[in-house]
Amino acid sequence: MNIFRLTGDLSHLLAILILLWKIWKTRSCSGISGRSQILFATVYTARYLDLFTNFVSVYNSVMKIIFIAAAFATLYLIYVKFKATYDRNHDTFRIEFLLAPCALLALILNHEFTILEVLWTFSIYLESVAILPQLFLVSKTGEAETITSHYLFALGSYRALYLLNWIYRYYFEGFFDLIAIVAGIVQTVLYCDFFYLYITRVIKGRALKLPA
Amino acid sequence: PETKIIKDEL
Repeated sequence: MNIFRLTGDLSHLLAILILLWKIWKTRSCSGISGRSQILFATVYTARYLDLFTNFVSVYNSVMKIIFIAAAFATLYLIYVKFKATYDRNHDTFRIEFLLAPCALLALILNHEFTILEVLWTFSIYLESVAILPQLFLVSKTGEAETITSHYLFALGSYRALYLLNWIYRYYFEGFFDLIAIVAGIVQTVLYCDFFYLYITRVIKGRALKLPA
Repeated sequence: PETKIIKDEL
């Protein structure tokens, strides 16, 4: 464990808790893409199946349980409890165009052709594009609530911090996972224009409005 | 075959 990975995990946890808190407090999931949350729940389920087979540490297991539980709790809030506030008309990104290519790529480009490894690879590829429906929704509505932009900032920062973690681990531990690194770069790059808007607007107290 | 990468990250 290193400071980059720890702050990355905490940033990830913060993002997930901000989202749950926003929906619960405002009793509304307006501006939130349910489709992205479906993809995240798929990512965690596919990636954390090893939760019961190989124990890494208490921290690792506890975080995996929290991420899976929070992902499904968010889906419940969006599609059951507050479904009247779900923005069905704007949340229209075709996620099958993300799921199929990621599944195909995971079958072709992986470290080892076993069930767990292919599912892990699928989750890595899927996570790198899982935010697209959410960014698409924000671009369609042209704005995002401030709390939603904080959620996106924390979520985008987590994988950026993981990139630093991989640089650190490469030099100090000789750890190198090209699949995770390339997908992590793609994932972080997708947030760049959002990061720019967040830094130039939200930090200065203005609402996140995309230039029309 | 590549060295097995231990999956210790989230």
